[in-house]
Amino acid sequence: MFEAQMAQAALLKQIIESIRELITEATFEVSGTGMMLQAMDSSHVSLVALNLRSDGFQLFRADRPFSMGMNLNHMAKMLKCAGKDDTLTMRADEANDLVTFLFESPGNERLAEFELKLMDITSENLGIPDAEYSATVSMPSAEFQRIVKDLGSIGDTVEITVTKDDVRFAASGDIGNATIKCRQLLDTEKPEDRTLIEMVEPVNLTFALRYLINFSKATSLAPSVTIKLSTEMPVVVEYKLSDIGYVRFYLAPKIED
Amino acid sequence: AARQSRMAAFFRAV
Repeated sequence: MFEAQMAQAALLKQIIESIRELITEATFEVSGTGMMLQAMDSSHVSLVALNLRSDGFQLFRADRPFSMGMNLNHMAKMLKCAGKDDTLTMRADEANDLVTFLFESPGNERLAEFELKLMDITSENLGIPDAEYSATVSMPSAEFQRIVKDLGSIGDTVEITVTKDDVRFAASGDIGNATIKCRQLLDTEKPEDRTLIEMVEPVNLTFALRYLINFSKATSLAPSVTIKLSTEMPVVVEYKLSDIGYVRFYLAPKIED
Repeated sequence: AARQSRMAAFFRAV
């Protein structure tokens, strides 16, 4: 038996909206520690890792580890039916191939029950080692979204360069070139407005912009984003979900032959 | 031009 209750159905809805274009089918692994999902896009260039800790839920019960394969577009269809302030309760048991989403209005006057068919998904799971990264940049998530969208109108790829003084995003295309340089900014009223650059050694990497633009769909989930880079390694783009976990996107770099 | 690498080149299947 699995049962979990979230104060805001809207949170899960936003999470699924932010990843469903990248991965259409995925298996949620449920255990006593929470709900996790790891999946690659169909071209195996990017990977999504979602972690929702059990202590971030209002109620969480998972008698034994349990896998729930879901079509994320179908899941999104159901989650869209939740009211803005509805709570969400998820229920599933091994006896039937269904997960139930219960949406309850704040005054408890409306209770909607949606049952989604579960599916068996065969996917390759990758072990992601904990690594020290050469550079870690934290910046407002809206700023990162603006940068990748702006550069996406100039070129297909972005070259990210981190030095101790700044982080540069550069793109080129048929119409010309663009470089956006962000300096470290610590003296802000709100901590989420900071741009923090931690550099062990300088890095310079190139990535396909369309994936980064896709990752930035998670902007509304967190005020700031953390980008971790090491030479010839996938970049990590992390959105922390307050009090419950994170969504991490990994993207393999473009490499010179 | 640079070649697009894949995730499996960095992380192993488990």
